Amino acid sequence: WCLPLKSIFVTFPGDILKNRTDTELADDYLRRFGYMNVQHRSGLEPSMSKSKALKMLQQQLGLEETGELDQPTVTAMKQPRCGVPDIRN
Amino acid sequence: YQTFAGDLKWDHNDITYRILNYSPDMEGSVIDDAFARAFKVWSEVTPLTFTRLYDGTADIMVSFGRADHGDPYPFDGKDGLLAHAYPPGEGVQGDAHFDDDEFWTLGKGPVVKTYYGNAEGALCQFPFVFEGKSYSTCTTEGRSDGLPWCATTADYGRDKKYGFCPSELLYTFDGNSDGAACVFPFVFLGETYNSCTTEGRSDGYRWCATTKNFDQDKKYGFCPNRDTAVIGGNSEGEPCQFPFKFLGDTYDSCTSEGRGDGKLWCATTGDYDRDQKWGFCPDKGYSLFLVAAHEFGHALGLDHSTVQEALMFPMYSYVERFSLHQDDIEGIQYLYGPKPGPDPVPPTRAATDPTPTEKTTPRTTTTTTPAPVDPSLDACRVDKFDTITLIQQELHLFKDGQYWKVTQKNEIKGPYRTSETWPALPSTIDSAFEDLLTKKLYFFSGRRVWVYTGSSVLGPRSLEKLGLPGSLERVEGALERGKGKALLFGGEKYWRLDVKTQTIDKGYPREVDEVFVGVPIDAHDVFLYKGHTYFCREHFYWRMNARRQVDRVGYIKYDVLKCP
Repeated sequence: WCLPLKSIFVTFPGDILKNRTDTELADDYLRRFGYMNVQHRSGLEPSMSKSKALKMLQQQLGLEETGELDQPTVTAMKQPRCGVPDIRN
Repeated sequence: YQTFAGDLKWDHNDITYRILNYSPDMEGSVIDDAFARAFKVWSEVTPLTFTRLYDGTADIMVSFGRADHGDPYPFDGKDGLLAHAYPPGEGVQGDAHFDDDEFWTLGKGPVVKTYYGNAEGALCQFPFVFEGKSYSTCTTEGRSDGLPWCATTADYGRDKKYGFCPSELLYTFDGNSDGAACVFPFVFLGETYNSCTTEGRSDGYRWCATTKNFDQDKKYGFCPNRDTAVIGGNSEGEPCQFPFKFLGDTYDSCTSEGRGDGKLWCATTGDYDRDQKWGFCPDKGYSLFLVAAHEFGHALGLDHSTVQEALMFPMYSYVERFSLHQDDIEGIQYLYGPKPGPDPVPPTRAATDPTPTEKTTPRTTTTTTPAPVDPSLDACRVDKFDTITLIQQELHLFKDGQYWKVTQKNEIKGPYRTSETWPALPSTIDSAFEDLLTKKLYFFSGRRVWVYTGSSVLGPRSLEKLGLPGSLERVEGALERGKGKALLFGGEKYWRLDVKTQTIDKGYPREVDEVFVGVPIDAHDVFLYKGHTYFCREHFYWRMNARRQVDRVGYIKYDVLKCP
C-alpha cells in the first residue's frame, strides 16, 4: 500500500480546461493578456519576444524577473484572475 | 494604478446599472446586495452615484454567462478567468460579465438563504445538529416530501429554527413564471422530463416548465442550484452520487484522481465509466462582491494595477474585511475627483421643511430633532445601516450622513441629517452608544471617537487614547453595560471600556466567539434593544437573550423596523 499511486489522467467530457503543458499554458496566457502582442509589434524574434514577454509579466505580477518560465511564474499563471488584458496594444 | 488609454471615463456622475440575469449559485437578493455593495466601494470615495434600472439600457449592464456568452472573449470553465468588464462608453462598453462556471459565493463557501419555515429567511447554519447527527449541507432527512432543509442555528433540537433550502421544488428564477416552482413531470417538445434539464439551451443553464406542458403554456424558469450541486463539468446543478465508480474503483467522496490540475470532482451517477456524468465539487467559491468591485473599477475607467494589495490587481484573492487600497482611491479620484464633503447646511429650515407655517421659523442650532431631510427617503429601503444604537430610549439608525429614529410606539421618523444634530460627526458612523449614567453619547468612525454632552463635543480623539490597539481599524459595535462600562467590538474581539476613566479594563480583549456563541464573528454592528443584544450582518440580525443564547435570527427591516 505504500507504493506510489500511478495516476491516469482522463479527458472529462464538457471540460473546457484541458490538460495542457506549462509551455502551452504560458503561450496562451501571454497572448491572451497582451504580453505577446506587444512584443510581436516590436518585430523581435519569437524566442526573444517570449523571454521579454515573460519578464513583462513577472514585473506586472511582482515576481522575480528571470525571463524564464519558472515555477513561480507557472503558479501565478494558474491563479484565478480577471479576464481583462494587462497590456493593451 | 493605471487608467485606460485616453483616460476613458464617464462624462456624467449619475451612473446607472442594470442586472440582466442571476447566477443559480446564490439567491437573487444576495446577488443584488453584493453588486450594490461593490458599487458603494467606489461611490464612497468619488462623487459618483449608482442607480439601478430594471429595464432599458443602463450605463453598466451586468450579466452572468458561460464560455461563449455573446462577446469576443469567451470564458474558460471553472477557475481561470472569473469575469471581465469594458471601460466606459456606449454599447458593450461599461458592461460587466461574470463567468457562471464559477461557484459564486461571498468567499467562504455556499451561502444558503432559507425560505418559509420559521427562521424568516435567515441563512443556513452549517454544521447543524439534527437528531444527534451533524449536517454540513441541506438535507431531506426527516421529511417525506423531498424538500431540502437546514437549521438556522447550530442545534435544531434546542432551537427548532429551520427553513427550506433553494431547490427547484420551491422556486425558479428569471424566465417568465415570476419565480413559480417547477412542475414535474413536464412535457417539452413531446418529451417528458422529471427533473430540470439543459435540453433546448446552448448555455448550459438548467430550466424547467412551471406548468405540466411547456409546449402548450410556454411557462418556464431557471432552476436554482442546491448547495450540494456540482459546479460545471457536464452535470451542473446535479448532486454528487456516492459511492461512484471510476476506472473500476469505488469512491465515497470527491476525488482529484484522473485530473492533472488537482481539482476535486465527483460523478453524478453511480458509475462514471458507464455514464460519463461529472462535475466539480463545491468549494469556498469566489466572492461575488470582491470580483464585482474589481470589474466595476474597469467599468468606471481603471485598468489593472501593479500593486498586489490593490483591488485592481488582476489576480483574485479573498480578504475578509475589505477596504479600498490607497492606490485604487488615487486611481479613481484621478478620473472623477474626491467625494465632496458633507452637504452644505441650508440657510433656513424652509429649504428642507415643506411645512408652510414654519417657513419663517429661524433655524436653531440647539435642536436635537431637526426637521426630516426628505420623508420620501425610506428606512425600509436601506439594506444595511452604518450603525444602529439606542439613544434616549429610541432606536437610531444611521446611514450615509442621515439617521432615522424608531419611537417607543414603533413609528419610524426621519431621515434627519446627522450633521444638523451632531455637527462634528463625519457622514459614516461605525458605532455609537449612550452612557446611561452621564447621558454622554459616544460616536465611533474609523479610528476616531467623539463624545457629545448635549450640544458640546469632545474630540475627535484617536482610538489609541482609549487604550485600543493601533491595528484596530474601526469599532464595529458598542454595548452599554451599565455601571459605567461599555463593550466595544472590533474584528473578532471585544474590549470593555471603563467610561469614567476612559480606559480599557484589564483582561481585554476577549474573543467574541468565546462569550457570544452562535453569532457571526464578522458582525458589522452590535447594539442593545429591548433587553436583547443584536448582532448584524448585512440585513440580517442574530438576537441574543440575557442568558447569551441566540433566540432569534431575522431581518432588521421586517422584524425591528416592521417594514411592510
